[in-house]
Amino acid sequence: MNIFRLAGDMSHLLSVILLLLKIRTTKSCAGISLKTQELYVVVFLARYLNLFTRYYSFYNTVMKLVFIATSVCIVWYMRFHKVVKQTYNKDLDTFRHYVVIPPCFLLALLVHHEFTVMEVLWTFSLYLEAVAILPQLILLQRTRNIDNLTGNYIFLLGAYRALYLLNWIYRFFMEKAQARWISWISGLVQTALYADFFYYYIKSWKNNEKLKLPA
Amino acid sequence: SSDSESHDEL
Repeated sequence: MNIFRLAGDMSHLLSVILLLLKIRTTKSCAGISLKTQELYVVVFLARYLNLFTRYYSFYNTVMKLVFIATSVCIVWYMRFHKVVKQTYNKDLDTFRHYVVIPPCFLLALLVHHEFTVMEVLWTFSLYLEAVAILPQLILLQRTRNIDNLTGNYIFLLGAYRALYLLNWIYRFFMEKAQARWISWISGLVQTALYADFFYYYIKSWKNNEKLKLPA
Repeated sequence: SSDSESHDEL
């Protein structure tokens, strides 16, 4: 474990806690993409299958359980909670997210470290996570006023994978870890998708003005 | 092995 990976995990943890708090306290999920949240449930279930077969550390196990539980909880709130589900921007969150699942799975069948069920599903989860934020970013451009809890949620979510990139650089040079192109390229694509959001988020933070994305 | 190497991360 290094500081970049810990900071990344904490940023990721904070983002999901922030989102849950926003939904629970404001009883609203306005501006949040259900499609992205559902993709994250698939990502975590596909990636954390080794939860029961391989014990790495207490931290590792607890964090996997937390990410699975929070992502399922968020989807439950947005789909079934009588008050929250009314606030879902159903008409704006129109990205057909099931379209990205087969290509990611096919790519995982073609490009992976080793051809085993666990490895292919793990690889699939990396490819899917890289594009999972797309519905949310599209929804952001469609919703005029972005509340700052949502803005902070997306910033932390983007920051987590950016910190993981630093973690991989650190591990490659300091721990002489071997090249892990699948993680690196997926992580780069994922972080690159946040580029313009980061730009407008930092700009709004510097000028102390409301976060607005160009249409 | 690649497994312990790359799968100890979240």
